[in-house]
Amino acid sequence: MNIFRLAADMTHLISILVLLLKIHATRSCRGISLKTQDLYALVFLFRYLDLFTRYISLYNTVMKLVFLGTSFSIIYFMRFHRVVRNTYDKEQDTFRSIFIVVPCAVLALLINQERSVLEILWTFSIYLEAVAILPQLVLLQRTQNIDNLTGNYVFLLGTYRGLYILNWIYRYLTEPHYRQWIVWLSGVLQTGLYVDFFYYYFLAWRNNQKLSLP
Amino acid sequence: EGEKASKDEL
Repeated sequence: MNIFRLAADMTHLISILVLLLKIHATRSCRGISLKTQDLYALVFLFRYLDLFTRYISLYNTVMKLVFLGTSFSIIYFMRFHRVVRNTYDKEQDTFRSIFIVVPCAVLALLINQERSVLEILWTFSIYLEAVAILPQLVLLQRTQNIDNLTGNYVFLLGTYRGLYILNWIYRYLTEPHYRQWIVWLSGVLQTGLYVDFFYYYFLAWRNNQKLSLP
Repeated sequence: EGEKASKDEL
């Protein structure tokens, strides 16, 4: 475990806590894409199937359980909570998830490192995570007056991915056999999707204005 | 084993 990896995981954790805080404190999920949240739950579910087959470390196990638990509780709030579910922008959250789920599934079947069910599901989760933010970014573009917590949530998610790239560079340099092209390419693509958002996030911050995407 | 390394990541 290096400092970049730890910082990345903590940033990821904080992003989820910020989202939960927004939902609890404001009793609203306005501006949050349920489609992206569904996709993340799917990502965690398929990636962490090895919870049952392999023990890596206590840290690893606890974090996996936390990510699974929090992602499903966010979905629970958005779908079923008496107050919160009414604040969901269903009409604006129109991205068709099927257009990313199917290509990712096909890609995972074609490009993987081992022909086993667990490995193909794991690879699918890597591809899917790379593009799972798209419905959220589309919804943000349609949202007038993006609130601070929503903006910071997406910013932290992007930062988490960027830190993972630093972690990979560090591991590549320090661990002789560390090679993972599928993960690296997906991760770089995923971080790239945030570039536009980061630009407007910093612009709003510098000018002391409310964030909005053109 | 290197191929499996990232499986210790989240």
